[in-house]
Amino acid sequence: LLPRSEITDDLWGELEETLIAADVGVDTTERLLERLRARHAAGEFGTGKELSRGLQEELAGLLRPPDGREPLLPSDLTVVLTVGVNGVGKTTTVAKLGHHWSRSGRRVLLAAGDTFRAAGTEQLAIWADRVGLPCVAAQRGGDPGAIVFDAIAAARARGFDVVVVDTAGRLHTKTNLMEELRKIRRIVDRQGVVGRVILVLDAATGQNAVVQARSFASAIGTDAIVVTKLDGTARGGMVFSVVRELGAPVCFVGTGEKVGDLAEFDSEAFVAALFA
Amino acid sequence: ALSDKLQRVFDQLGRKGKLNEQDVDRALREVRLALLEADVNFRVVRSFLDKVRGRAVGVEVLQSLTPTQQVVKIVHEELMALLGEAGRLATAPSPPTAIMLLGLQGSGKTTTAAKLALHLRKQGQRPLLVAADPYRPAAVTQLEMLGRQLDIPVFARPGVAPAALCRDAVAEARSAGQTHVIFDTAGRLHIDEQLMAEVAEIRQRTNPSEILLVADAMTGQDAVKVAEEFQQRVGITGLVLTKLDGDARGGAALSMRDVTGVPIKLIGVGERPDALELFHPDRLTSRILG
Ligand SMILES: Nc1nc2c(ncn2[C@@H]2O[C@H](COP(=O)(O)OP(=O)(O)OP(=O)(O)O)[C@@H](O)[C@H]2O)c(=O)[nH]1
Ligand SMILES: Nc1nc2c(ncn2[C@@H]2O[C@H](COP(=O)(O)OP(=O)(O)OP(=O)(O)O)[C@@H](O)[C@H]2O)c(=O)[nH]1
Ligand SMILES: [Mg+2]
Ligand SMILES: [Mg+2]
Repeated sequence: LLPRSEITDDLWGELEETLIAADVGVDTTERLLERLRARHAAGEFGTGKELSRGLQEELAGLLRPPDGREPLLPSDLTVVLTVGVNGVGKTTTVAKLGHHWSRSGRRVLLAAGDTFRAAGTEQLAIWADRVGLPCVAAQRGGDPGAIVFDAIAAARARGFDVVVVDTAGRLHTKTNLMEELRKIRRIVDRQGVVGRVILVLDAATGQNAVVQARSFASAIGTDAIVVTKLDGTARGGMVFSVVRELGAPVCFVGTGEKVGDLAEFDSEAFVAALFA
Repeated sequence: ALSDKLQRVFDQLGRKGKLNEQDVDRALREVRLALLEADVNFRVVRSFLDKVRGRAVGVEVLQSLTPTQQVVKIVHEELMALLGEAGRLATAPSPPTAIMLLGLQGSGKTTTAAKLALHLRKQGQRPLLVAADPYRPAAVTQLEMLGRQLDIPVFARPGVAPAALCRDAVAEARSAGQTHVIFDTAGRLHIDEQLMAEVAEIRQRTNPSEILLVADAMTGQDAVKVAEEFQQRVGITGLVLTKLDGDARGGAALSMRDVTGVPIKLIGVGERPDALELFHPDRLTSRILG
């Protein structure tokens, strides 16, 4: 997007296209552009460059977490449930998060809560071995709630202060699978530990990401979001609607398939990438 | 639904039988919204609407007493025409027929490979699954477990590069009398030079009768770039859309079909090995239109 001097109809069109092409969605795009038009009519933005900057500020503002939020990882024993639909990158993200937090001084235990999919447990066990983290696991077909229960018991007994739980991929439309997730959440809550839910979203997802987020949040809540596969060409624009609706911030982004390919979320860099 | 939104537009205009082109444009804006919300790529939407507009400003709409029905009918017909007929799986002139599955990370290739093998076996064929993903932790184990579950053989050779492995699998299948060889490849980005070269090499060494791009039904605007790149770099003969048992509208299917001209051959409708269906253009059309 060249920094134009004049604000023309073409420029408004280009801005709209950039947002739509990035999966920001029609509704959010229209609201943003309406706000910008109002500001422009009120005398703001003398040049195209200023308009573009105004848009980027509005976008970054949408991603700012509300004030007074509790930290994602308080100092007490915290159980992090990693959830999301099939194939978005949960298992890989669990390994990345465990590795990241372990390197920052936390005592991390992983829990292989995917007892359904072929090699769901084996996949995380290999990651755990690679990053030198212990991992609670069970036979395929076992009850994921039991794994979470055992992991919390192990954490208490052996002094771990973060348990990162991998769960099976599930479409939010499957009532029985969402109920299973509620049951897992209840087990965590009943243990009197700090429970956190991280929703994992694939950057290439379209508007269905908002439906996914709504469903998972209404079932078990969502404390933070991880957007994966931002090393692709998808820009992850659906995240604006998701964050706005859930009031949960993006905490990390996945930038590749290696365990170190995790970055703390930088909203300004994320927004700038939409216009790159 | 789209027809309700269109009805509202035409009701507001209130003059049936004497519509003008601006009125049609107002209606087409609703269609544009519906398609964008369904994740159809915005460029595909634009060219699609040009086609629809060409028909919608004809007398069939302008002088119709039921313009809503007419516009919905045109949109429906044009979408069906674009999606095309369900493609059938090709067969090699002499066995085994090689089928390569490729696509982005997590799209459902490994699961689809197992489903396809089961589908072929139910048709009396003898498929061989090939574990051609040496990167993802437990990827080979995943396919082997699926193979055991279905009693379908899996060809795996740790330490052998994918292209050589696939070529060896074809030779093995030929001597064992298997009819189909299904390559489950690693997930890859369309912008990863090295990995795109890898699948181009697998293709070169095994000359598959089918190269199927496996794509997630919830993919958004990015679907076009992905499909174009795989088409250009490797060449694809068919599309597989997975996770259609969810509630994603599936507009990515329309975009990929439009930019590659390649038929949609199969759809994934669940996690179990029997959750594979032939694609029905009318069902996907209704789904995209919401
Ligand atoms: N390029 C890229 N690939 C990723 C990223 N995160 C995960 N992946 C890949 O995406 C694929 C799916 O990752 P998984 O961790 O198995 O996803 P999942 O959500 O656990 O999948 P299910 O458990 O089957 O629902 C794997 O091939 C990962 O290597 C990322 O940030 N970038
Ligand atoms: N609900 C549903 N889930 C599916 C479907 N197809 C695949 N899955 C699930 O999607 C997830 C990813 O499937 P995989 O087969 O591992 O995907 P992949 O493309 O091989 O992944 P990579 O090898 O990492 O690129 C798994 O949880 C599958 O069970 C489908 O049609 N419906
Ligand atoms: Mg997983
Ligand atoms: Mg796979």
